[in-house]
Amino acid sequence: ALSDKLQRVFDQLGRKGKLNEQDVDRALREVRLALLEADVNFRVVRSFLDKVRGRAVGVEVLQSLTPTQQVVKIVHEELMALLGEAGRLATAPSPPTAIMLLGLQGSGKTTTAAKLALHLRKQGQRPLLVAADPYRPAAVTQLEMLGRQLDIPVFARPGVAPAALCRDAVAEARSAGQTHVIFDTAGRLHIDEQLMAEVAEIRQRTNPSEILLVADAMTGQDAVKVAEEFQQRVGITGLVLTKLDGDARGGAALSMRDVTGVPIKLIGVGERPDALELFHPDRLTSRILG
Amino acid sequence: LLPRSEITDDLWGELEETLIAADVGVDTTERLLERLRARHAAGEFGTGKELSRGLQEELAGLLRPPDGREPLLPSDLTVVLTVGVNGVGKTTTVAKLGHHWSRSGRRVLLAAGDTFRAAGTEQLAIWADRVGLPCVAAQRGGDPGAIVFDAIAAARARGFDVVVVDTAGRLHTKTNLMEELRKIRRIVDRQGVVGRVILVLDAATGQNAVVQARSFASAIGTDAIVVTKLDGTARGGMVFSVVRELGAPVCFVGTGEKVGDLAEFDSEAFVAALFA
Ligand SMILES: Nc1nc2c(ncn2[C@@H]2O[C@H](COP(=O)(O)OP(=O)(O)OP(=O)(O)O)[C@@H](O)[C@H]2O)c(=O)[nH]1
Ligand SMILES: Nc1nc2c(ncn2[C@@H]2O[C@H](COP(=O)(O)OP(=O)(O)OP(=O)(O)O)[C@@H](O)[C@H]2O)c(=O)[nH]1
Ligand SMILES: [Mg+2]
Ligand SMILES: [Mg+2]
Repeated sequence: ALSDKLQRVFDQLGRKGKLNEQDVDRALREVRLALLEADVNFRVVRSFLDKVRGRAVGVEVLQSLTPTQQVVKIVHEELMALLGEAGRLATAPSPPTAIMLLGLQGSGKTTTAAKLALHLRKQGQRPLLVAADPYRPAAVTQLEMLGRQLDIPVFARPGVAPAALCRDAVAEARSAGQTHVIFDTAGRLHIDEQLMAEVAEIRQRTNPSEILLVADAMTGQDAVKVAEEFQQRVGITGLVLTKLDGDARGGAALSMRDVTGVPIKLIGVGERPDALELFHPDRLTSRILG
Repeated sequence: LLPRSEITDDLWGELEETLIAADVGVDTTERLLERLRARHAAGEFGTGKELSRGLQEELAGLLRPPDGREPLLPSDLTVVLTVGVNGVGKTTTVAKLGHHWSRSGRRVLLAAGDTFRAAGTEQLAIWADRVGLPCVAAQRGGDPGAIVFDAIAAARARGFDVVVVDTAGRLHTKTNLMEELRKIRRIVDRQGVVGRVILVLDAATGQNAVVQARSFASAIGTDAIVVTKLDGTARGGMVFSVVRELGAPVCFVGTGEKVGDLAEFDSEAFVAALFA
């Protein structure tokens, strides 16, 4: 663990209570390694370490008899501060509240849409799922099967383009008295002009209260480019991190949160519809630090 | 990366950044740069351009498959198990591989071994229909081992010589799901056919790709790797550590969502793309 590695660095220095800045830099190199191995983006690591260094070269570390504890405490606090509080889901001024899920191919959007619908229904809401992926073979079938399994209605219109379909779904939900409309969109690359324009158009036509970027917890350095591009092109209001039931350290979460400033709202912890949790910054911090 | 004339500290830093940014990982990056520094100290590399070329040669070397490997598809009946974690592109890759091999003259049968996920079978059935390949399938919730067994029987009876099996996505941390995969592998082995395992990795995956590869390889072995979604901005640098550890080469890469978006792996082009 990081604290063991740091302990070794400070033990080798052997002079507690009289550390200098170079000693702190040696310790910070271990932190850098831990964060890079956890897939935090290298630029995010650099700016994060600058912040940590600013505190770590203060007397609290240099004159401490337990410098390891002090550095670990600072790193932990700064990571928690960066990750921020769990974001809550916004609600529209008048129903239905539209929530758009978007992200790269295979990140877990369709599964998350079903999970989110179940979560809302358990809270007494009346969600409508919208099958807005006309491209992937059996994508609509996948969402319809999930909807049947959970007894949640699914709005699907073969041959209707996603933006028009989502707008029609909102109108349908309004007249049927549904409280939430969840758009499951097709996976897309952030560099695909046409598909990025598509989600920008869905947003324009339906004015969602939430635009959630669904990202795979095992994503590496590329997470920054993806998050920045979706942020710039469409605007996102929240992050969803999926497949956290695996053993990926999840550093991508830190990177995406750092570059977009957008809160992490939900985490996926399994394939079943009930495997959705609220995000806990302390748990993710410990996981990233390994 | 501009071809500098002088080898400066800045250049070493830039090379390190390029590798880290491409998900090559700290450990592999440090080893590569140490080797380069040793070569440089021994008098190699007069210019930055030569240094950069030296690095690219080392990288390409890491991807070279060991000699004397058996072909991925021998001429006998071969069953290819396509495995990997959730969402990496297995089902799409099964369709692409089936189509590719069929066009090169093999008699291909697909097997829809994902009986767990909603529409797991339907998704492959649609692909099979689009590319004109037969596909063995069963009801959702069925035993994937039974599908593989039936597909092998059908292949023997009807003269197919390649069976490409799609399996359900599974995180390598799930012991019961890895055991299910071992059971599927045993069924293939007991049939006395050639069994091959293709591990599918998403190019955007970070260091967890190495853990995934290790787990799948130790459970059922891995004969080749397919890296998908290289049409994105991720460079797939974790593949160097994976190939080095598993001794299995990358055979194909996925470059898009259409059935033709599959390319034979070109290690030099792959390495060049890291520096593009
Ligand atoms: N273990 C685990 N698997 C998940 C989680 N979320 C999604 N999955 C799985 O990840 C795979 C991909 O999920 P999908 O919901 O189809 O992903 P998607 O983003 O809709 O994919 P595209 O529509 O093709 O872009 C499926 O096998 C899901 O069961 C999670 O939190 N944990
Ligand atoms: N851009 C791009 N997308 C790809 C590529 N390969 C697959 N995809 C997409 O990735 C998503 C997931 O692909 P699947 O084939 O369903 O992945 P899978 O591994 O079978 O998923 P599970 O069975 O749920 O674990 C789909 O939207 C595919 O179209 C690729 O090479 N490039
Ligand atoms: Mg989907
Ligand atoms: Mg699949």
